[in-house]
Order: sequence, then C-alpha cells, then structure tokens
Amino acid sequence: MRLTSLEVKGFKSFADKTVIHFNDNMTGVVGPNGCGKSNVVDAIRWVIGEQKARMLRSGKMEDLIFNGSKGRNASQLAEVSLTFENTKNQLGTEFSTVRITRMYFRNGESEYRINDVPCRLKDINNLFMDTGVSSDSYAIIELKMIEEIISDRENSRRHLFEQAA
Amino acid sequence: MRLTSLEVKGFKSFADKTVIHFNDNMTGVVGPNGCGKSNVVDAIRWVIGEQKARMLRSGKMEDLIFNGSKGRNASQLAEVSLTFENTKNQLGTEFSTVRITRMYFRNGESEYRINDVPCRLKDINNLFMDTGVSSDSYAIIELKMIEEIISDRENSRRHLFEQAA
Amino acid sequence: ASEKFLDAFTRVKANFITVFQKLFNEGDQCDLYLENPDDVLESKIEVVAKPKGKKPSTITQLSGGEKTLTAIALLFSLYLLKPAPFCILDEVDAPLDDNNVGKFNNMIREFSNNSQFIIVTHNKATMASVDVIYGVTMAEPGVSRLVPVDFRSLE
Amino acid sequence: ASEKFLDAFTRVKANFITVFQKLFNEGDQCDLYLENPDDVLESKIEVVAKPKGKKPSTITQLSGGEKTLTAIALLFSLYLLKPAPFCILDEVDAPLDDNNVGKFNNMIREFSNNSQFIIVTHNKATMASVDVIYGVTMAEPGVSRLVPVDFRSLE
Ligand SMILES: Nc1ncnc2c1ncn2[C@@H]1O[C@H](COP(=O)(O)OP(=O)(O)OP(=O)(O)O)[C@@H](O)[C@H]1O
Ligand SMILES: Nc1ncnc2c1ncn2[C@@H]1O[C@H](COP(=O)(O)OP(=O)(O)OP(=O)(O)O)[C@@H](O)[C@H]1O
Ligand SMILES: [Mg+2]
Ligand SMILES: [Mg+2]
Repeated sequence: MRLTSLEVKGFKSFADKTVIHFNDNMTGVVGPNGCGKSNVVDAIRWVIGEQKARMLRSGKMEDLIFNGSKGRNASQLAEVSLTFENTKNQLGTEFSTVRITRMYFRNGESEYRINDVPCRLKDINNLFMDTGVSSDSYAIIELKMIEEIISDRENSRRHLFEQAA
Repeated sequence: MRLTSLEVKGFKSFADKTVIHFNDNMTGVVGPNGCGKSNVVDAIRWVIGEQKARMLRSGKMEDLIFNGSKGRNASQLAEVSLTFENTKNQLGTEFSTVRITRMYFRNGESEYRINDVPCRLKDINNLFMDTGVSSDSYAIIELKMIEEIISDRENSRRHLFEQAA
Repeated sequence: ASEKFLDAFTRVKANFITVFQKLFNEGDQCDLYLENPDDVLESKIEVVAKPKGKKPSTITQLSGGEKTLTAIALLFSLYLLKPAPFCILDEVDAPLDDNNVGKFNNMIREFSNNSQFIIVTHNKATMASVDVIYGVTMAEPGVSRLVPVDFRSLE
Repeated sequence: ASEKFLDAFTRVKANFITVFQKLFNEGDQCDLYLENPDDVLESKIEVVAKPKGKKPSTITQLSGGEKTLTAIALLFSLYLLKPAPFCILDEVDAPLDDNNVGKFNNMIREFSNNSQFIIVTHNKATMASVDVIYGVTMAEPGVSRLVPVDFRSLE
C-alpha cells in the first residue's frame, strides 16, 4: 500500500483546493509558524476516520470547515481525499487504486466515499483493518504525545500497544 | 539587584562543585541532550525556596541529591548557593552582597543560610518579598508552561497574574 | 483589593497588546478580559489572539508556534508590570521558526537593559545573540560540568 | 488472547532494546516490563531507561531530549512489530540536539525502505535528509497554500 496524494478543500486554513503528492519515501513539510503544516496532519487523521474534534485541536466538527479570513467568506463544506496504490493487496478491496473521501457540511451532515461511491465509516475502518492505519495510531507522532507516553497519562502506553499487537 | 554567581555541589547531576558567573545581561546555557542544562534551572528554583519536588521533576526531595554514576558513589548532601549584589537596595536587607544557601542531607534534614548565617525559609521569602523572585514566578519560563497557560490548566493564568499584581 | 487588581489588570492588558503586536504583526487583534467582571478577585482571565487575517474561535486552535508566542506575550506583559531582577528561559525558542526567533531575541535584548536573562537553548541564532555562553558537558558519564564556550566551536 | 499479547510484548521489548541503543549508545540499559505480570491483559506497561552512566530512578527524571528519544524508541518498537504503510512526524525533532537529530534521521531513512514518511519540521538538518519538500505558505493572510520548494531558498 502506498500513499499517492492528499487533496484538501475547505478544511481548516485550506480554503482553496490544494493537492500534495507523495511520490517519494520521505516527504518534508516546512513553513513559518501558523502557516498550516499541522493542519495537513489533521486532514490525514480526519479522512482516515477521526471522530473526536478534540484530537484535531478543535471544539466541534464545524470548526474544521474554513471559517473565513480578511478577504474571504467562510466555506460551507470541508472535503479531504486520500489516494493510495493498493500494492501487496494489503487493503480489504480488489481495486488497485483506492481513494477515500470525507466531507462535512455546515448543517452537520457528513459523508464518506471510497472511489467516489458513498459508504459508511465502518467501510473505511474495514478497509484499513490490520494495516496499522488508524487515526490514533502509533504511526502519527506529535510532540504532545511524548509527555503522555512518559507519564503514561490515561494509560496511553497500553492503548498504543494494543494498536500494534 | 544583580545576580553574580550560582554554586552547585551534589545537586542532581552536578557531583562536583561547579560555579557559573552571571556578569553579563544575557547568559546562554548550551549543551547536548541530558547534559544538565535544566538541572541548572532546577538548582535556581530550589535555592530560592521551591518546596514541591514535583516542580523539580522529582518524586521526593532525596532525588535531588546526586545519586551516583558508573564511576562515583552517591553524594550525601545537595548544596546550592546563589549570590546577588543588592544594588538599588531592592532586597529586604542592608548587606550589599547577599548569598543564599540551601542544603539537603540524605537523612532528610535541610538547612537555609543567608551570608553563611543559618536562617529559616521564611527569612529567604521575606528577602525576596515584592521583587518578583519566587520559585513559581512568571520570570522562570519553561516550554511545559506554554500548554498550561493556553489551556489555563489549574487556573494557571490567574495564579501567574497574582504573582505580578 | 479589587481596585488594586483592576488597576494592575488594565496595565497588563495594555502591555499584552503592545508585546503581542511586536511578536506578531502591527495591527493584529488581541485582548485580555475577565470572564466574570462582577467577581474581579475570582474571575478567570480570558485571552483572545487573532494573528494576521485569521479568525480562530479560541486560542486552542492556534498553531504550536502561535501558542508559544501568545503565552510568551502574556508572561512578558506580567514582567513589564513588575520586572523581576532576572528571568530564566528553558528552550522556549524550540517551537519557533527563524523569523519569530529573531523577534523573540530582539525583545529579550531590549528587556536585558533592566534585568539579567539566563537562556537555555539549542538554537544557533539565539546562541549568537547572547553576551556569554556556558557549555554544560558530561565528559564523565553521569556527571555535569560547566565550561566557558568559544562560540565558534559549538555543538 | 493473553498468549498472543505476551508473544507481541516479548517481541516489542526486543525491538525497544535495539532501537533505544541505536538512538542512545551501545550498551545503555533499558527495559520494558509488565507492572502486574499476573494480569497480562490489564497490566500497565513500565519503561526503564538508563542512558550512559546515569541512574535515574524513573523516566520522569530524564531530560527533555532524553524523554523524547525514549518515547520515540517505544513508538518505533511498536512500528517494527507491525509496520504501518505510512508514518507522520510533526516537529518531533524540536527538543533534540544536532547529534541526536542525526541519529533520528538515519533511523527514519532506514525505515523508509518499508514505509513512507511525512515529516513536518523546522530543523535544517532534517530538511536536508528528506527526498522532497513541500512548503506551506500563507501568502494571502489566513489562507494556506502548498508550493514545491527548492531547498536552497528555505525559511
Ligand atoms: N476552520 C479554520 N478556518 C480557518 N483557519 C483555521 C481553521 N482552523 C485552524 N485555522 C488556522 O490554522 C492555523 C494553524 O495552522 P497549523 O497549526 O497547521 O500551523 P503550523 O504550520 O503547524 O505552525 P507551527 O509551526 O507553529 O506548528 C491557525 O492560525 C488557525 O487559526
Ligand atoms: N539526583 C540525580 N543524580 C544524578 N543525576 C541526576 C539526578 N537527577 C537527575 N539526574 C540526571 O540529569 C539528567 C537530566 O539533565 P537535564 O534535564 O538538565 O538535561 P538537559 O541538559 O536539560 O537536556 P535537554 O537538552 O534534553 O533538555 C538526566 O539524565 C538525569 O538522569
Ligand atoms: Mg504545527
Ligand atoms: Mg532541558
């Protein structure tokens, strides 16, 4: 399974459609404070199924939709898509290219799609079953987690362990 | 009031007597991870009166005493002294040079001194009254405090405010 | 007592706005207010920070670097109310990009006319902006020593 | 269920020791153990870390950088048990000194033969060790855009 691209539109500070390609093994993301780097990480966590706004540094899901700036109005929809090559047939599907999409509307409706076909969150979770890919996985590492692991806050070591075992 | 020097012996990783002079306005402290930089900060917090081991990243006061290394035995005593010039007569004393000392023995005894004369913690607190110098002051800033101030954990903003007001 | 507090609060708020706009940009919106103005001595203190062109609903939505600068602005606004004779900063510059490290160091340089600063850092720009540097080493494993450092040969 | 867990635990422990000694020094002592071995499925997991020549009684006494490396060693030992197809690191190199950033990047380079890594960083040495760089900018205030970056003109 290889990541090929991430598309973000109306999600947090990404007002316009933005695409990032993952053709290489090590991709760096750089830029000044507050420019939107961690928002890219949040976009990936969200599209693979994160349900708690708190894990995305937000109070409620509506805070994920672009809320406007000096020159722009707020968006009505946050939309993120992640595309993979299903090499080694790791994903629970026979498609060779898989594109998962998640949308959230200001009226509170949300939608999931696999290869543009509407589906449920459960289908996305099944897709990633046993691959180590999950929104709270040991493979998405932020600085805040370091203190949690060292002091074992909320039994976090055990929780991470169970993701891998 | 100007800081002139810090002497550390047997405190945390400083087994031997070590002196740092503060003759300049901006003093940098650098070195590899784990070499003892934050232990210097802990030594200053401790000598000005910190009572909670937790604020010094330790479980109990005994953990502050050098606990030995591959080639050395543990120390029996942790001792830190901080020397000031009492310019502008800010400190509650007529001495022009003030040296505060704090000692902690493995048997649990602790001792405070001002200019080598034994005193109580209360005397040290009175000395610094109204100068903004205290072990939990807004003037000792660590990265961990940033998250506490932003999420106002344990009403930390109010607490810092009362130090200054 | 509540008058004294309110007077201090108003001065800190003015300091906060000045420091915040120096660390961020001229004209960026920010504010300090009492959540419950009727109970001055108990009320929580609320912080508003809106860097250039952004509309975060709360300061928890800010980025890591923006949170650091906002918290520093608050701490420095308290310092300006009652300047402590010395300040200690332990790797506070770690989340900041080069541009913000520069602004931060310039501000400390200004404050250092009144107070002494002790700055623990790994950042080369910060090392270059201090007057003297002490290196801490563990040449003997487990035992810390201090050595005066010649800047040119660092880390 | 408890056999499966114990088998996984033993393998992670072996990984932890290997990774820890690569990030710290050959021969440094470290360990993972179950606080309550009688109750395998509920027990807390304890971590022991003793970098060169030190005797910290618990890992909370370690320095900021040592805590970061220890936590990373644990996360990577879980990764080695079940390598996820991609890993994301958000400014995890910030507390590390130059020497440890080097060791950290070398390890990621090794892992990147199996998985893709997305690395958010301000550290120049890390920027130099990745294959491709995307810059995120807010040329229009409040609106993020991505631009492919030529390494030489960074920040
Ligand atoms: N719904 C939203 N609409 C518009 N902007 C948003 C929204 N949610 C968050 N933001 C903005 O995104 C910015 C944060 O971006 P992010 O956390 O990605 O920065 P960063 O590049 O990681 O910076 P740092 O280097 O400081 O960590 C904040 O300034 C915040 O105001
Ligand atoms: N009582 C003690 N006796 C001996 N060593 C101790 C004692 N207490 C703490 N230490 C050691 O001191 C070291 C921590 O030093 P410190 O936290 O000052 O590092 P640092 O220079 O700040 O590093 P970093 O750059 O990673 O923050 C730890 O490795 C710890 O084991
Ligand atoms: Mg960030
Ligand atoms: Mg430190």
